[in-house]
Amino acid sequence: AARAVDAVKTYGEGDAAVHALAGVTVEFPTNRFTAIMGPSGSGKSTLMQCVAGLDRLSSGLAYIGDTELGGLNKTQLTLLRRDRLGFIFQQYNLIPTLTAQENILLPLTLAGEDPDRQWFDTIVSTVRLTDRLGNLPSQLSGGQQQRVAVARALVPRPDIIFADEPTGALDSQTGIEILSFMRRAVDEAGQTIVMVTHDPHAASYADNVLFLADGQIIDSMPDPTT
Amino acid sequence: AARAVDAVKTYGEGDAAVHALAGVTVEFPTNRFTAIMGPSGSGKSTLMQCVAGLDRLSSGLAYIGDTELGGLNKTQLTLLRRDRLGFIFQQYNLIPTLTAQENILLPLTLAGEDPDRQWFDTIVSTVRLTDRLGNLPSQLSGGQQQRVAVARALVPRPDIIFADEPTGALDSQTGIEILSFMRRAVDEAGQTIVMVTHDPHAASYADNVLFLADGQIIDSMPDPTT
Ligand SMILES: Nc1ncnc2c1ncn2[C@@H]1O[C@H](COP(=O)(O)OP(=O)(O)OP(=O)(O)O)[C@@H](O)[C@H]1O
Ligand SMILES: Nc1ncnc2c1ncn2[C@@H]1O[C@H](COP(=O)(O)OP(=O)(O)OP(=O)(O)O)[C@@H](O)[C@H]1O
Ligand SMILES: [Mg+2]
Ligand SMILES: [Mg+2]
Repeated sequence: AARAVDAVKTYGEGDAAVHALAGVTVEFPTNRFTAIMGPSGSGKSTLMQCVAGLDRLSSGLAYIGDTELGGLNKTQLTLLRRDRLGFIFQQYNLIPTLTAQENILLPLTLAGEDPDRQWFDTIVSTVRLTDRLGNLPSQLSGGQQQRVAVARALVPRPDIIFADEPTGALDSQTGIEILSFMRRAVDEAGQTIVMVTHDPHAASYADNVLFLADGQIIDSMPDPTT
Repeated sequence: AARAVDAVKTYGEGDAAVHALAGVTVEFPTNRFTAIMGPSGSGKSTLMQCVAGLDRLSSGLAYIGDTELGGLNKTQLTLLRRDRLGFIFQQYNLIPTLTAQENILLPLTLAGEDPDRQWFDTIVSTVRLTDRLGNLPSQLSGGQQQRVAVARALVPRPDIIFADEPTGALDSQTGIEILSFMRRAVDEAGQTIVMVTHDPHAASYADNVLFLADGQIIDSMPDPTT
């Protein structure tokens, strides 16, 4: 579904250079749930953002399907992301002036499409926000804001969902419900999910876990159990 | 060190009212490490913010030492927080235009005080930011930003540190180092810490764990072990 070939991302120059990605070649298979773990600062968010077309590599290639992202201009990248990808950001990135419902529906609104009403209700009840849809982000707890971000990525049923620590602010029960839902979406609804997490329990829902350190893949573990 | 008596915080009115705190009476003992756990939306951040003077209760009393916060005006609250409290926010709340070092030193700068140079170096090396002090928040990973927020609260050695999920974005190794440091600060440096967490492993560093649900304390567990 997505892959990186010799991906390099460097910030700064000379002695101050930060090698966020130091040569990453990795495949995120279609209809699979892939987890990425690694120390803080090891390049997980950078890898996700470069493969999802939110950032440019310094060198190397990033693919969504057969499309090489380096060959797209900004407008083409925006359209590809809008039509094919869902993203759960580490910092949520909710629009402060829109309600929870408006934030959740924003990708479809921008694409000019109508939501599947039943699917919307299913997801809103899974993330337990049914009675908070009219609130602004500032009126929601940290975990409630994260759940809005999760719902926003799930509702359009994109080809690939990139989730950057989607359960970090949630108590274990809520986290389990969301991870189980994502597992079912892969098993029953053809979803492809790539998830960054620090939580080994969350990683246990994946089909494969990749381990990143200092901008490189150092290990992988198929069929993880906690 | 701090306490709440019949604390009530209600948002909205009538059927739409949200009872964030529904009558909380709790003590956070001096020179102890108290953890607060509970489901997403149960009132943890609200309790911390009201006891730390960052928000007003709808009814009931909040104390820092013998000072009842409802009797203070905005200026007095600001000075009390500045001089006596440290806060690690769930969303970090870093100043985007200041470097990591400037963000960490901001409370002391605002108080017109000089940092203890050795203590600063100790904390910066504990949170492993020694070579990133010159970067802006936008140039740091999610976990690195959280570590800036942690360091900022620890450097002034305030009377009480209120930490809202201080290790949520960190890999387990980094989280362990920060929690061990906080434990030592309580055991060896007279620190008082109140920490909200979703992570039972983090809570195991505390002397007592309080459980919140639907705006009320429902249980407490002294000397927790994982
Ligand atoms: N301005 C507001 N208007 C309406 N409801 C609010 C407002 N601020 C907070 N709330 C609600 O108060 C309740 C408690 O919020 P709080 O942030 O204390 O929860 P929490 O326990 O910290 O949750 P989390 O674990 O998700 O961070 C939540 O239901 C939240 O939506
Ligand atoms: N604009 C930038 N300038 C300099 N360095 C940067 C910039 N953006 C990111 N970095 C650095 O790149 C490295 C990888 O960052 P990344 O956000 O991918 O880490 P991460 O694995 O997601 O960490 P975390 O678990 O803390 O979220 C980090 O050391 C980070 O500080
Ligand atoms: Mg990250
Ligand atoms: Mg909270």
